[in-house]
Amino acid sequence: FLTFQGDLKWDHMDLTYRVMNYSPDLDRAVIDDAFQRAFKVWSDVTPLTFTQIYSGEADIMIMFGSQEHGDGYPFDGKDGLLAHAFPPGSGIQGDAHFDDDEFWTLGTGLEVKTRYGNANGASCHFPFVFEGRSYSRCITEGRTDGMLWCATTASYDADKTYGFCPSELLYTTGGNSDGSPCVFPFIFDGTSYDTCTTDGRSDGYRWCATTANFDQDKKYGFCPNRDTAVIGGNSQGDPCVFPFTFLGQSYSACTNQGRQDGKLWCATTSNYDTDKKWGFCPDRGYSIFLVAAHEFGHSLGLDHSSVREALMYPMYSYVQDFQLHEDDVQGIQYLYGRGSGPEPTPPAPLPTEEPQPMPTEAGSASTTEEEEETPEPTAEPSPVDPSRDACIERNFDAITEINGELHFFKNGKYWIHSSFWKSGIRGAFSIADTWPGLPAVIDAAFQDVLTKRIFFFAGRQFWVFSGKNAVGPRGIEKLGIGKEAGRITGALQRGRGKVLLFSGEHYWRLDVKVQTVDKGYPRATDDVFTGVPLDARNVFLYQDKYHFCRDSFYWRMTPRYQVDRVGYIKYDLLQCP
Amino acid sequence: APLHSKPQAVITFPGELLSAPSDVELAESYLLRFGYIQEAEARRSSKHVSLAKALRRMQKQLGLEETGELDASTLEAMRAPRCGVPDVGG
Repeated sequence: FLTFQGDLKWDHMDLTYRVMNYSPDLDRAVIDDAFQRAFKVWSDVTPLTFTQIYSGEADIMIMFGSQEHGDGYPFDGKDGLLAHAFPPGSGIQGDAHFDDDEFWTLGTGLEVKTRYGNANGASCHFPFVFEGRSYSRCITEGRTDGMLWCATTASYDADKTYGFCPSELLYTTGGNSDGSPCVFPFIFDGTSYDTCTTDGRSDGYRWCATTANFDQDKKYGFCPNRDTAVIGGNSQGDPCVFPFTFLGQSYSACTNQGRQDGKLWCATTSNYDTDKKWGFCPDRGYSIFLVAAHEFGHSLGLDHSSVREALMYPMYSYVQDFQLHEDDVQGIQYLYGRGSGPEPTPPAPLPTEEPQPMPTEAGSASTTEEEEETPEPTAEPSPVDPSRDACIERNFDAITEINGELHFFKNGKYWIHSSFWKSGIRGAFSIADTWPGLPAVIDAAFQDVLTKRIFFFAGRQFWVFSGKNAVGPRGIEKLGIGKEAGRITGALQRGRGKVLLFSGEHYWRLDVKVQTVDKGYPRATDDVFTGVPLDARNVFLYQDKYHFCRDSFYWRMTPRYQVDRVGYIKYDLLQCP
Repeated sequence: APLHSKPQAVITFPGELLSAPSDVELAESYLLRFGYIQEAEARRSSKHVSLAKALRRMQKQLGLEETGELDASTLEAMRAPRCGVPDVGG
């Protein structure tokens, strides 16, 4: 292995990355997943951690671009140069760029992830059989609305599972239209457009308006590539048009005629001879995961290796079951060390503390009707262990806002943080003292806005507390949450009487009054809460904003579903020194 | 599939180079781009000597047989898809 001159490396281990834009070749989720796996290649063998952020300057900024894309090191069209990255440092250093004139796949050809339908986002299965005929691309057959679809198993006739293929008629990406589909025709610069266009852009990306008049509304998005989109040529991203005429002959499939290199190509209008519009047909493409893992090696400080089997060897080759080569491991560990191995086992619960005297009456003079009806339980409890510091905790079992103050729960203890108190963090208090009967480890909690009752969740059980009086434990199936849910990771109060409960990558809407979840749930979290980690450990509402926590970080989302901040739980929320 | 069996003429597609670079042109631009040869060095030395030395350096770095010649495996390596970060130098 080689490192860059001067052993350039990061001076911190908790690195952040941000994906500035996405290739139209692949679904955004597929790209995000590939990048995540590519970083994991390196974090598995070092103490490094990688966290995706969605705004601001990250250590590693990732972008797709083509030709000259702003850094003075132009790409070269299809094939040849695939990507490059800069060694660690500030500014452009550490950043990774991918040539969007390549066809990005997972290395084995077209990857068409479906949306809607009944296949839960599965990828198309090519070829598939529909009404006795075999198809190797998305089709509109069987539909009257012109929407492209595919089967996600070998036979639609047998299995009836299907989804819709990427199309500008279904959705757009990026831009300012929250994924709305194109509206055709649309007006741009006084001209009417019936298809996606690259007009008005210098980067070659295809876009459309999402209202009938861009000049007036300025609403737009980028067009996802269809499965028949060409790569390179002079029509990047446009679909092949079959049949097309080339030198007077008609072609109904991609051809290598007219070329010396044998590459398959097609025309993107019905007549190449008159229009001269063309591009290469999709091939196996390059694995975004493998190329990203290599580039991130540069971003971390590794130079090219001369070991042919190593990831840091400069040439691309596809491997199905990737394993990091010993040469790469030695290289990265030379820079950052070996890491600490698996996560340490959590310590056993501390012995139960001596019971603490509790105040006998409420200390706050509440005046609201609601609070009088269901009085809040306690005045400030006494800390059971003032020396136990929330700031040394790596994470928390649950976080929630109770009476305007953030409560952090961990292993039988909890701390309170109020933005209004100068004293900062108070605690640790005993969960068992304040809410008798709760287990030491709780997964989630929320306070009902109306009644001020507090709901606690642990495993598949829940408790409802009014003061020290509890109802429970009861099974969460009583709420209508099925066995598909694991631990409840958090809750978001939605106005009066409704609360969203999160588990895994789904959420349910609970009607607090009748204590059952509403029909139509669970729903996929990323359908609405886009840009937050789907494997969040804690989810809670605080100061009217949604918070999703993972590792040391929290993602804050506005009620309009925009992530407006990513910060540290410890430093920003707990305000640890 | 096309309906004809006669091979068509080879054409130049718009957006592509008018003619593919020769092997030597390809080698020069590759060695320069990936740091095996410096522009000044290329101007100073006689082309043949400079190229052979750089080719050896490249062949060693990429684990190819060190012939100093523009042989088939070297040309194949130069045409392979790869990372844009130079192999030598900053």
